[in-house]
Amino acid sequence: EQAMISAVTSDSSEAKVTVAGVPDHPGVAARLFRALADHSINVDMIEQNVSLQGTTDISFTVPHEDLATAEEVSSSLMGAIEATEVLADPDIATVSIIGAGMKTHPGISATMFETLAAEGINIEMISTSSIRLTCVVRADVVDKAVVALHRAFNLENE
Amino acid sequence: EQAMISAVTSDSSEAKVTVAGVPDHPGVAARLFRALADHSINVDMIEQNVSLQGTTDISFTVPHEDLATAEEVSSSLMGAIEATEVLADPDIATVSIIGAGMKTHPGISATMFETLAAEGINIEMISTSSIRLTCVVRADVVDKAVVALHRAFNLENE
Ligand SMILES: C[C@@H](O)[C@H](N)C(=O)O
Ligand SMILES: C[C@@H](O)[C@H](N)C(=O)O
Repeated sequence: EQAMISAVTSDSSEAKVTVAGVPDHPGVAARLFRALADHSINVDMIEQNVSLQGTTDISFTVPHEDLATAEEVSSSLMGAIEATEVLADPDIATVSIIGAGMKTHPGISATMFETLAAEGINIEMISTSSIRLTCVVRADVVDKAVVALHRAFNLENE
Repeated sequence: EQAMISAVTSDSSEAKVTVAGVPDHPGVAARLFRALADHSINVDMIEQNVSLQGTTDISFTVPHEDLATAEEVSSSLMGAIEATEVLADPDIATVSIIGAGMKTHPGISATMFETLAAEGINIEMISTSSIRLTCVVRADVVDKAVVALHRAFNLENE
């Protein structure tokens, strides 16, 4: 399992916006992201989980320098898209493990999450791609997370 | 903008499980995914957005043949991880656009979302990587989504 992971990376260059409580019907994501695009906001991660009672939250990350504008644009849309609140969070970082074949090695995600839990690090968001598993954590613990993950996946000399 | 997207893909081979209402403190994700790994469940996407009032939802996808076991394992953990419900959803599909430089071309996500909205397709989950933007939609509309996205990104002859 350790052999599957080739790198641990982190990124502290971005901040997060969460547009919360939006009705889960067509057109909402389109409206929000067209407005952000119109303001030339470079959006990196976009995360939306399922709605359970008709509303859901959309989170996205932007470079720190774009946070104020992103929050402003999102807030100005609150009425139009019926969001209940817009939260801006500059104090995040992402930590990722990178490797092939993670889908067929289910223990890998468990090991990442156990490693962070053992450090008392709360996992605030989780996102995956075929070769990368990313967790959003508090920025002030990301270095501790990276060290612990290097150790857990036998990458200490990298 | 259209020039940035090189492919539209879809995947109907997976089902979704949502473990809802879990307390947002260290150890929860670890416990859930270690249990899934112990049952050899091949997890593909993992998605968790932020908690706003101390609890959050964790969704993940598995091959259709693993859905029953994944639901069972998750349900059996409900007490231990204090989840409020476990939802199994076999009727999803993912549709993705693939391209380079999406972060610096914010209109691309807006175009994808507008295209789906114009077809009346509800976006149930959103996930991103550096080169791929993925939406979870109802399985019965994914083909319509793929056709519309090919047209929107000028890939009709692909
Ligand atoms: C919440 C948002 O993604 C909505 N479901 C839409 O399709 O735009
Ligand atoms: C919700 C879950 O991700 C939790 N925050 C954990 O760290 O395990």
